[in-house]
Amino acid sequence: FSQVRFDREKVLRMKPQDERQANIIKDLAQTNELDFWYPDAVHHVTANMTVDFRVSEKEAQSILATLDQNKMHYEILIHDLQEEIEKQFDIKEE
Amino acid sequence: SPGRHSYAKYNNWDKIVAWTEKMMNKRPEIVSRIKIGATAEDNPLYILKIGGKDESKKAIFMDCGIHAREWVSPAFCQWFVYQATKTYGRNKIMTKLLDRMNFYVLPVFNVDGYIWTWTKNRMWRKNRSKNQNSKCIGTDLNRNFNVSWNAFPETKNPCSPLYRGPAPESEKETKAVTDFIRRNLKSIKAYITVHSYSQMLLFPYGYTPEMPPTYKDLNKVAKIGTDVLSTRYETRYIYGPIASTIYPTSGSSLDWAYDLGIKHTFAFELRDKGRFGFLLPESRLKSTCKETMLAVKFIAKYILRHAS
Repeated sequence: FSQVRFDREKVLRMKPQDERQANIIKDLAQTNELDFWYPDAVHHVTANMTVDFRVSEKEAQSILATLDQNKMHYEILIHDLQEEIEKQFDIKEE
Repeated sequence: SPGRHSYAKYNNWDKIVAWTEKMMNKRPEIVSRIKIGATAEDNPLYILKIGGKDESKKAIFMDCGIHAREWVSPAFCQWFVYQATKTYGRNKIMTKLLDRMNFYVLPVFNVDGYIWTWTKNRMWRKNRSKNQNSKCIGTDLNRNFNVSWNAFPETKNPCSPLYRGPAPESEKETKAVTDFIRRNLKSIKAYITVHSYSQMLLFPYGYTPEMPPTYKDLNKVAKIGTDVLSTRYETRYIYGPIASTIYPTSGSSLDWAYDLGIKHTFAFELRDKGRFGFLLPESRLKSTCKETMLAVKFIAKYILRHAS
């Protein structure tokens, strides 16, 4: 199966409350490898839009710290992406 | 042998190919397989034509799997073919639909990308074509259509997940689909493209905030479509034009098909709302497909009655 692994990678959800918060996400995307799930790219991010993106284990800590520092509310939708990938196949062969 | 195909599970490309052949052999009177081209990596692009030999009937074109990691989408196209063939002759509505119209179903649009998600990287989105003067691979096929293709500067970078390609229809997959639709434009009355996730039913436009000329009609169909979809499991979808309902896009297949003259074009963003995102568990596949089937059947009935 898939060679690339996603151990402990996270998917975060947040809703930037204003332009300043939207810009913080855009800044984070310049310095980190964010994989946008919704919307599909950082340039679509605007205030009051729900934003989902994937972050690597390595970058997660500093990204969460930045969000905390800026008092940005977020939710961790997926804590360990690799686990979730494996859990997709939850129907046993008939 | 590619192993056993299952509608309750995700199927890899080899299983899907074998399944297309099986469907064709099982119901030759209503199913035929058309090879419309090949991908960048020389995999075949197959369409299943459901509904008999008459080319002059109204038709609906439906594609799945334009974005590689959206696995629920190809699963729905397989489900649709299965249900259509299984219920033809038994279910009054499906029998009427298939007697009077054809469905062209492309179960996997982005074949190379789909294979890549199974073998190398589950999170891959684009196709797998090589880009000149760049180490980055792949084009977002849903930015490669010839409609407002040049509008968004963010899609010019080959390393962007939204890279639009070096020219409109530069990708073999896009070209094969657009050529097929243009060849059958007289009969194709509706275009449906299936994506995930976020539970939406979208219609043009994405490239402009302006409303399409047939806005009222599209809005009505989308409203009833989402209402019908929710009747089975109370799954709530929102609906509306792409630009204001999701976000502005350029080069999308939906806008292209609409501007080409297909006046009923819709995009489904299937389940879920983000709990699983692109990783919807197989245990939720059947319910997702069943409710979506209701909406697609409604659209087909509407086309049969109203499209000229």
